[in-house]
Amino acid sequence: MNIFRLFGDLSHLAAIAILLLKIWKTRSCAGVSGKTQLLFAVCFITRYIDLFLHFVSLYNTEKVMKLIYISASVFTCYLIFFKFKATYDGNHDSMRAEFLIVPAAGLACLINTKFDAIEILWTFSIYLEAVAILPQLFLISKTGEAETITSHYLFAQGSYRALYILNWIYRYHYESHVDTIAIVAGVVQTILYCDFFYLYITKVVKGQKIVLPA
Amino acid sequence: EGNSNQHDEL
Repeated sequence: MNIFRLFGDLSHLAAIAILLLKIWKTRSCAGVSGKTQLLFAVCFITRYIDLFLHFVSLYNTEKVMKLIYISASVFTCYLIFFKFKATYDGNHDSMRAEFLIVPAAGLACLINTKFDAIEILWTFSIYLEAVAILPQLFLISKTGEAETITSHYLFAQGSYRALYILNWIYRYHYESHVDTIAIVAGVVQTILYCDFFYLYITKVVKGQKIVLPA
Repeated sequence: EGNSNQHDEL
């Protein structure tokens, strides 16, 4: 464990917590893409499938973190699609999620480390996570604005994988550890946030709201 | 080759 990975995971936890708080406090999921949250839930379930296969004692942090990620993302989907369904902006959350899931699944079968079920699921989860934020960014471009709290959520969500890139550089240099698939997907994922990061740094930090077109 | 390519990250 290194500082980059630690802060990356903390940033990821913060993002999940910010979104949950936003929906719970405002009792509304306006401006939140349900599809992105569904895709994240699928990512966690397919990536941590080993939790369900051979149950291991929960004492170690990693298992607890995996369970937190899975339960928090499923609970977020429950809030969006059931509890606060009336506030779900289905019209603007219109990016076809199939166009992300099918290519990720296909690519996972073509480019992977080992052709076995668990590894393919892990690879699928990595590829899907790289593009899972697209419906959310698409929704913001359609509505033309993002609530400040949603911007903070996106900043934390984007920073998590950006910090993981620093973690991979660190591990390459000090542990000569390389996970090419995760690195390539992580770089793609972070690049997708660049436009948003620019808006966040230039606007939200100054207390302004993000309104598109910038 | 038994590559212990366990993915040890979240």
